[in-house]
Amino acid sequence: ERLKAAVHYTVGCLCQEVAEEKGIEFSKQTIAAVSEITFSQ
Amino acid sequence: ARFKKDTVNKLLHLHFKDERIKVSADALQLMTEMLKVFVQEAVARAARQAKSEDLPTVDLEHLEKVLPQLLLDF
Amino acid sequence: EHWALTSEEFEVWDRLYRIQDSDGIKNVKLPQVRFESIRDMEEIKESCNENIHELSLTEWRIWQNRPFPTHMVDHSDRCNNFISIMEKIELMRHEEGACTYDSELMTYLHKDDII
Repeated sequence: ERLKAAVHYTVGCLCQEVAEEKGIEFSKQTIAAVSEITFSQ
Repeated sequence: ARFKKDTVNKLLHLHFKDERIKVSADALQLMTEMLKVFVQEAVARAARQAKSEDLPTVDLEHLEKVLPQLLLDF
Repeated sequence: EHWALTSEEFEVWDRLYRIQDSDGIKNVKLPQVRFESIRDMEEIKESCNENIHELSLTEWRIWQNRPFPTHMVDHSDRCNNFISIMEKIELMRHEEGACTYDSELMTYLHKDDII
């Protein structure tokens, strides 16, 4: 779980960057989903 | 933002049968970069889908729309 | 350990990204994929935890007959194959009666090409 949290944190930061760049928000669930997909990838 | 190499190293070792397996610096660098590219691609495609629907927030459904093709591209 | 979150990072994660019960939203997971032809040794346990939203790979299947825009990574051959097959399926969906794919190919069939 700690490893997942570390992946989730970095995915959140990367989402933040794209959000600012594209002027759009990401729901919490979307960030969690991208993190889950990344972890399983 | 980027993944810590130690985090990626830990992720890789989750799946190694023999924990003494070492990951070279180059391999670790490449895997770290690949993970970042994967996340940026997923996020950018989902954001573009939400924008094409003129919505202010990227929701699960925008990610689900691009997900089959994203997973086939990696 | 260096791989884990620092206390500052943990605080940010807990505040911004962690899905709390109070958020009223479900956690998310990828669907379990099973190989129909190769029965997995350990049957995949159907963990139907109602508090988890399983991402769908089929909900938007009829949208998959055209390539979605890409960002830095182009579509793979595998993906383009998938898209063209989804397009064929879409065309078949609108057919009435006989399957044109069948009748088109039958004209090329040579008896000695098959057992």
